[in-house]
Amino acid sequence: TYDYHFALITEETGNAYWQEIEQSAKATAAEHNIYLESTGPRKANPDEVLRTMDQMIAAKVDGIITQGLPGPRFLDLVHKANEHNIPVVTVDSDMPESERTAYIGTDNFDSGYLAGEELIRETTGEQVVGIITGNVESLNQQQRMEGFEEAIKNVDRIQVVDIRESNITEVGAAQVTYSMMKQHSDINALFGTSALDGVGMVQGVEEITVWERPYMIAFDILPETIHLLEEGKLDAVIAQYPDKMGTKAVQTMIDLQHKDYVEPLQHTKTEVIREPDQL
Amino acid sequence: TYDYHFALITEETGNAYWQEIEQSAKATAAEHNIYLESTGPRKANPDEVLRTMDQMIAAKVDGIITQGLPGPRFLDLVHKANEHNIPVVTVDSDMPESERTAYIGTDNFDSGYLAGEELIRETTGEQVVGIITGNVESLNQQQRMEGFEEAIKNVDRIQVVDIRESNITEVGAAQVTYSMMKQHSDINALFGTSALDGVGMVQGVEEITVWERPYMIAFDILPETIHLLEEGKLDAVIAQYPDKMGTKAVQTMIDLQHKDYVEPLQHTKTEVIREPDQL
Amino acid sequence: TSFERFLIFNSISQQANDLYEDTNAYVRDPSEENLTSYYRSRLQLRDEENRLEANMKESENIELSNYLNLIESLIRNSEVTVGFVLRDDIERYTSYLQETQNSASYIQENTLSLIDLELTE
Amino acid sequence: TSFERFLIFNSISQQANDLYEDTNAYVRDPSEENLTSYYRSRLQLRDEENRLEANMKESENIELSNYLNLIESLIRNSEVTVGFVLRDDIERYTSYLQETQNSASYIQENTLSLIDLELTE
Ligand SMILES: O[C@@H]1[C@@H](O)[C@H](O)OC[C@H]1O
Ligand SMILES: O[C@@H]1[C@@H](O)[C@H](O)OC[C@H]1O
Repeated sequence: TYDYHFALITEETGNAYWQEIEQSAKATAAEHNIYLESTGPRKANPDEVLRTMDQMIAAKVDGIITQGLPGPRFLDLVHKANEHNIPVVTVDSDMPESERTAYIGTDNFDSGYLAGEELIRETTGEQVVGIITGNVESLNQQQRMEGFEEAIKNVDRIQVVDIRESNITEVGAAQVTYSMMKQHSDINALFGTSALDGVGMVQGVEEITVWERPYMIAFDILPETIHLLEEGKLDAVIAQYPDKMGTKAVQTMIDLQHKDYVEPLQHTKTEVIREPDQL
Repeated sequence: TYDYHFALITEETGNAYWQEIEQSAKATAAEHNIYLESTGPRKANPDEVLRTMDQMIAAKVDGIITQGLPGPRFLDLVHKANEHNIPVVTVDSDMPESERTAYIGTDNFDSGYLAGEELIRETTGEQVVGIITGNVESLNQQQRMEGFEEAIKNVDRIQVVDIRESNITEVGAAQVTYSMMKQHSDINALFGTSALDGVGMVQGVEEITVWERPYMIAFDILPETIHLLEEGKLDAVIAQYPDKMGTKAVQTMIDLQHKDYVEPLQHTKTEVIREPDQL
Repeated sequence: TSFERFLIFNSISQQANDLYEDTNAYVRDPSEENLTSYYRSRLQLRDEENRLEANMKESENIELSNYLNLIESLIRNSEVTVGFVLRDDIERYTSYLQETQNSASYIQENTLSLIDLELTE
Repeated sequence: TSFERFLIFNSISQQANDLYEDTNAYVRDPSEENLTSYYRSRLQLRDEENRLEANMKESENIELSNYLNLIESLIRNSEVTVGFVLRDDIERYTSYLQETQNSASYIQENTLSLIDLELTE
């Protein structure tokens, strides 16, 4: 039988980014005789994640690994989990106001700032920017946009004209890119803040006949995205390391079974990738 | 086999008010060889109702009877139902901006106005009023409060100090009555706008030791509520006739199977009940 | 057999719903009669739980121990609700009634995934 | 037997999910290969639907005709989605993909209530 039973609740089961977190978490769990139960909604749905959290508490798991979510219900459930001696570790997106024991993942403000700096360095003249974001309510997406705005704050030639939601899907990103570019014919730069936005942005731009392709910077080094970088259809990608998040989250949860204290803030690496061979 | 297959989607399956609508609708359907499929969420949940509407359209029913709901999704679904030749009849709460074919139920503004008039007639001196409503988003609850405010508009001695939600449950009404009276010790009149609020209000008031019971007016002539009127624990009740709504909704839907036009606005009776023997 | 286990899962899911309904009935009207039917339905769920445990003895199954914990948490929430009704603590029995309802629906949701599991094994 | 019907319901519910996934895969990457696997999974769902119809012939059952209509509506939505991908109409294939996903989950939800019905009859 197993030593411990941990629950990983992902944002969306079909999303390649979260599959990386899941695979590395499962692999680490298998090395330590731990049963890792991984579940999540088919399409992003915070209410369902909160409900699953409550179920896991009722099912008496030994630890819960999940994204930090906005709103009072998440705070209540983390408090309830702690009351039942079940530690909660947030991954990919933090909620420091909650009683979560540790956060493992990208410094999201920092990664947005990096994207802003990249845009400044790589472009000259007026930049009219459109942002495609996963969900405006997601805490990590908000921080990335804040970081980006902070970086371009004092550079007058760069202005953000519109922000649209892709709902963390490729098809969604393609559609909103298409309609945003139709509405703002002066857009010449695009910034995608979640894993599938880059691929969707390229599709959206291809649907419209434009004279010159806009400057495009996106998130996450998923295979499809790296392929687009190779082809020159994307200019830069902000790398995250979701496999490291999965491994470290499970390791931290193992430590929490016999230690009271772990490092509460464990940022995983973020960097700008301009050439695929940098990886 | 059956001639037609209608769907009735109630606001909450456990609620005695909706059970009256359901029973009379089923009885009328049985008289006409019609299969009436009645479903609804266990606890009030508009998203689930909308989802069930979509399922019923996909299941190709011959007609849908449901509450009118706020928001764009309801408008889309009624439009979609019409496209599939499925008429939608709203009951208990209307949404006239949608393409619904007919509304059958109380004139909700009017019924709230009646309650306001009753309060003016039956009381003298300063009246500090607390309102307990089912849900603030529900269209019929909003109209009842608007009608009530309209009636007391020019009477300076009557002021509404607070509005709380019972979530159309007795327990909810009891809890918010209790905390509202604790917060506002000067409340001397209570108005409950949905079926279980009256009973809950009485329970909430009984939990607090007050010198003098506030004036209390509530909605719906469910058995428990009438019993409280007999005991003098409620001062007046605004009667609705949900059984008439069920019967007329099914009859109207039968007409719609072979007629293009029916009376679009069919208000069922509303009246003030002060003595149980009025019924 | 898997069909027998399937029948037990189905009956547990219905029993879970009954326990919630009886707890709710007692909260709305704390009479002797409602208290008795609450105790009866709690007992019935316990019986089904024991039947399931006996039937599954041989296979160490995490999904199953989840399910048994969900049943435990439903029974506990319903007991706490009834306790607060007896002590007239309106704020508490309202919130525990909500917890009781949540746990009943978790059991219903898990029933389908357990059934799926039974079939695909 | 009711167990046999139960197996069919369960397999339809899984097939419905596969059809949605294959439609989604084709939308994301409209290759020949993805189109073929879409057609294959559509065919499989049709086969299961026919099997169910044959098995239930004797009992005139409204729930069942609901279920068959839900399957039809899933197949239709998936076909319309694929059609709009071929015509490069991004606004339309996005919204029909959402409809396809909704219909797949309606089938999964109805599976449990059909199974419940089978048992309690
Ligand atoms: O939160 C995730 C984000 O970090 C990634 O970039 O895109 C997918 C999201 O689910
Ligand atoms: O809408 C319903 C209302 O008319 C009734 O008064 O109370 C119950 C509600 O569900």
